This record gives sequence, C-alpha cells and structure tokens, in this order.
Amino acid sequence: AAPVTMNAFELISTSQGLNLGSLFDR
Amino acid sequence: MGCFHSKTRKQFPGHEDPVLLASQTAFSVSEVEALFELFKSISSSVIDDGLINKEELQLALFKNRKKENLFANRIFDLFDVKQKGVIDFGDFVRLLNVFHPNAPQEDKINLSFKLYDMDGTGYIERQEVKQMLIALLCESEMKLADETIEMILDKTFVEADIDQDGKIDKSEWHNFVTRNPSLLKIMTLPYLRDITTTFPSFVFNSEVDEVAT
Repeated sequence: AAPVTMNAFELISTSQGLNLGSLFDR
Repeated sequence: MGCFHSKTRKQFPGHEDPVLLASQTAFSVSEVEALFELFKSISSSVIDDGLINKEELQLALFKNRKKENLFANRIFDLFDVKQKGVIDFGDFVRLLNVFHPNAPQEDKINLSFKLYDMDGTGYIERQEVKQMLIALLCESEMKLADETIEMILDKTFVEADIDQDGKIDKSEWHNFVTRNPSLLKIMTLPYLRDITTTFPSFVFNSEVDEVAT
C-alpha cells in the first residue's frame, strides 16, 4: 500500500485497459 | 501456388492488401496475415462485419463489454485514427506496428503522449491525469483519498512539468519518459515477435504465393 511513491503515470500504466497484451489471450 | 491459395478476398470490407501493409510497417507479409487471424476473431466477437467496434475491443481487453471504460476508450481512439467509430484491419496493423519491439522509440513516445492527451490540445493537463487516476482506482477497486491523489499529481507535475505551467508539453513528456523508461513498457508488446507462431492458421488462409517473406 505505498502507491504514493509512484508517479501518476506509473500508476495509470498498470491499468488492464492499457495492456494490449490481453488482445493476444485468445 | 499452394492448394490453399485463393484470390477471392472481399470477405471483409476494408481489408487492405497484406503486401502493402507489410511494406508500410515492420511486419512481414506472413505476420500481417497472422495478425488478420487475430483481427478476425476480435472483429467477429459481437458483430461479424470485419470491423472492430468499441464493444468488441473492450471485450478483447477486459473480457466484458458492459462497463464503459476510459482506458478502453483511449485505446480505441488511438486505433481509430480517422474517427470512423470502427477499426478496420489497416488501422489495426498500423497501430500495432508502433507496439512492435523493434519500432522506433520516438514513435512510442509520441503515441504515449497522444494516449494521455485525451482532449488532443497538445498538452497533458493535470485534470486529464486526475481523471485517469480516478478511472484506475475504480477499475482496481483501490481507494485513495482525494488529498492523496492530489499529492501524487503534485509529485508527478513537479517532476514532469519543467516550466511549471500546469501542463506537460511534448518536449517535457519526452524528457520525462527518457528519465522514467518504465513508463514506455506498455508501448511494447513482445507477443508481436511471435505472431506467426501464435496464429499458425494464417498459412491456410494466405493469399500470397510466398508467405515466408
């Protein structure tokens, strides 16, 4: 529980919606 | 000419010539054809019309199509460069090209800037970043107090917004991601190296005589 040490973009980039790798999970 | 060869392609509207797409991207003809197998499966998941709509992209990304999702919308907008409301095969290949491990870093930086510049003003504004942070918290069911969110934004803008005008311009973004290369990790898909192995069935649907280019 230490997200404050991360910057906003590091946090945002953990979104599943931004992970295009899931397109390949067919 | 192999026994699977067929010259009749108009199965999907807007399906661009794989040879042409390969000439415009880092993909080989075989890889473009393998990507077409992936495209076909996504574009037929809700309506089998040879185009990917928002619902289909969301289904592929999240395995659900019910909830409106800001990030899925952003990715959709990046694919849908001509703002047609649907993604055709050419859009699909050209965008994935930027995610190729061998694509120029500069292209990845520019595309990531576009991803965060939601309203297309040429700046990443604090409000946009806040909106995305809140969307992330909703998605992950993580709870953070508003003042914690503001602290994260303060810290981020102190680091990224060099001229302290409250928004991040392209050169500040360039500088910031160069100092924080992990931010570009989402812009590379290692899967794209092995696309022909992942979708070997492209061989049976190939339309070019020589697929091993």
